[in-house]
Amino acid sequence: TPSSSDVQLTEEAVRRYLIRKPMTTKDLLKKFQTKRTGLSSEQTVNVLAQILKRLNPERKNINDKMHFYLTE
Amino acid sequence: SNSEEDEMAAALEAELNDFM
Repeated sequence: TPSSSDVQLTEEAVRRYLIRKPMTTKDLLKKFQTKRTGLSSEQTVNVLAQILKRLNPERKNINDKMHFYLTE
Repeated sequence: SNSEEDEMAAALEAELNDFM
C-alpha cells in the first residue's frame, strides 16, 4: 500500500534529483527501488518514462554514459 | 537485483528512445 512506502516516485522527486546532479536511467532506478516505492518493475519503468518525457531534461554523455540533468 | 535493474534501465531507455 502507498502508506507503507517510504519513497514516492513523483515528478517533483525526479526533478529535485536531476537539478542536483546528472544521472543515468540506472541512477534514477536506484533512487526509486521497487521495494521502497511499492511499485512493480513495470509500473516503475512506465511512470519514470512519463515523468522524464514531461520534464524533458538536458542530456550529456559522461564516461560514455548518457546522463539527464535539469537546470533551475 | 542488479540484472533486474539492468533490464529496467534497458526498458526505460527503449521507451525514451522513441521520444528523444
